[in-house]
Amino acid sequence: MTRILSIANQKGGVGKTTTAVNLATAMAAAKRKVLLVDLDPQGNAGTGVGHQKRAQNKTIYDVFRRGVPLVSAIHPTAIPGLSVVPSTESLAGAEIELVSVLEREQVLKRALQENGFDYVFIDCPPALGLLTLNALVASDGVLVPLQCEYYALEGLSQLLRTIGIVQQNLNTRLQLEGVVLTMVDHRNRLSVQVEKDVRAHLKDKVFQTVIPRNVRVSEAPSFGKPAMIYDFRCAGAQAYIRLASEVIRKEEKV
Amino acid sequence: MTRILSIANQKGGVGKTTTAVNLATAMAAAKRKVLLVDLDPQGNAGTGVGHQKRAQNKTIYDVFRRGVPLVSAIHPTAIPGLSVVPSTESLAGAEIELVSVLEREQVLKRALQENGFDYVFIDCPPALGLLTLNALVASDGVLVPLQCEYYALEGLSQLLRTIGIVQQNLNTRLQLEGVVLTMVDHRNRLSVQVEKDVRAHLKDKVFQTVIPRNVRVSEAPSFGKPAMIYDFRCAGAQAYIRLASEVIRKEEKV
Ligand SMILES: Nc1ncnc2c1ncn2[C@@H]1O[C@H](COP(=O)(O)OP(=O)(O)OP(=O)(O)O)[C@@H](O)[C@H]1O
Ligand SMILES: Nc1ncnc2c1ncn2[C@@H]1O[C@H](COP(=O)(O)OP(=O)(O)OP(=O)(O)O)[C@@H](O)[C@H]1O
Ligand SMILES: [Mg+2]
Ligand SMILES: [Mg+2]
Repeated sequence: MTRILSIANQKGGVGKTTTAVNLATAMAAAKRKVLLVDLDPQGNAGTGVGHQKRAQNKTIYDVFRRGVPLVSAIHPTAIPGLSVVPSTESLAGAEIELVSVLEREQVLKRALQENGFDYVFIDCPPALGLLTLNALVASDGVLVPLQCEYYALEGLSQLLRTIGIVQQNLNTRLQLEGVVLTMVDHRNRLSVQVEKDVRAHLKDKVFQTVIPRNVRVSEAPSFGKPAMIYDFRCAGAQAYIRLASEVIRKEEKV
Repeated sequence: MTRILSIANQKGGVGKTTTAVNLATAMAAAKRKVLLVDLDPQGNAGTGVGHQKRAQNKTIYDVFRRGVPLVSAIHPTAIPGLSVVPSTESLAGAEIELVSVLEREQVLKRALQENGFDYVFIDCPPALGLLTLNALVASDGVLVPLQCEYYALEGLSQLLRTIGIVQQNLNTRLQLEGVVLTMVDHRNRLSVQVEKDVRAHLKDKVFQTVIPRNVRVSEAPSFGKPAMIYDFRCAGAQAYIRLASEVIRKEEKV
């Protein structure tokens, strides 16, 4: 049974791509068969796993707009057990192009049926538009990276409300997998305060594992590698390994 | 003559809102009459200047969708010389709702005509969609905040190409005001390297002023104040004051 998880938050720069790339890599290291879908026109998730953009490679845009089967847009990566469906800049136009398509929010769900993977991770763009809606409708769970900053906190209630609306109207199986605190710096008073507020408010919906701010994590994409491959022993990589085992443990309890 | 500047970058979390709020405040402190337009459904720019969301307040959404004149959506702030047009969560739906409107990319331009301000700053959402397009079509210049990180650098060429397309087809007066390096940390090797690359590549299109990473800047929004009001002497506030005088000097040369 494939488990499909969206990595979503409309606030920008909170660590969605970094979490999608490193969690997917950690799951592949734990011998799961993993697919990473890049649903952001920026294409950062593809870069993060070392995917080279080539004109002849099929992308998620071909699946969305040209009815190309998902399997022809799946590409291997240098990471054993991890495959990727890359995105492209033209995906930015999909929001407008999809408007007149019937059941425009179900396109990705249909494409991901019968995919043969243990896990599918979907990296979402920083918006609550049609692309993120497609991801939520296609998913079993949604994982929310949250930076411990004031503006990021402000958007959380809008995001949780949107997830609720999707659960009631479009996808009853969708669950909040959890909120993962990213770029945490315990020397920073604001960061400590935000963590305290979020745990008090959302209780066990917040993962125990926090991801520390760690410069090696931000260096890794320039080498086209996940932090776990770039520097296995660094604090960021070790945190994502712990997060993967927390996600697996949660699922075994269900 | 009003000067209209968009603060845009499709990469999330690079400091668009922080730059829009603090640059607008610095310009107001320099005795310019300033309007800040929040074009992001997250509504962070409104929060950054202490605007309280109230149901009866008109927003930019009313201007876009209900033909309400701009003047009725302009609200004063606690900062002398600075007014704000707030946004609202419903703006997230505007991308789809605007699709069938005639000249859908000119709506903001028409609304901003005859506004009586010296400067209008438009805070854009993290996407190259219809909202950001409206901002670019309405603007004289576009200011690009850039975080010195690898993923942020990756998106820069797409943004510059989009600005070029708008200049050629929709708004011939649009200029690149400049790229502003944000959250710069000279102890961080990657940050130093990205700054060197960007200056070598874009030369005088990069502002001399850089904005340092400064925790006081990220604390200020939780008090509903720009960094300049929250802690005038902090490194971040002083950098935005220098940036404002660099923008003014550039314009006096034209
Ligand atoms: N734990 C961390 N420590 C240090 N830097 C980090 C960490 N996590 C992410 N970053 C860096 O912070 C920036 C933002 O992260 P990322 O791009 O993953 O966020 P995002 O939510 O996917 O952004 P967008 O909204 O643009 O899609 C990136 O430059 C990334 O390298
Ligand atoms: N110079 C700085 N020093 C420290 N923190 C900063 C600085 N500039 C911005 N920040 C913080 O970094 C985060 C991202 O900044 P901001 O929200 O302004 O970016 P943005 O580009 O507007 O994001 P979005 O793409 O979501 O609109 C915020 O929490 C902000 O407080
Ligand atoms: Mg991303
Ligand atoms: Mg913003």
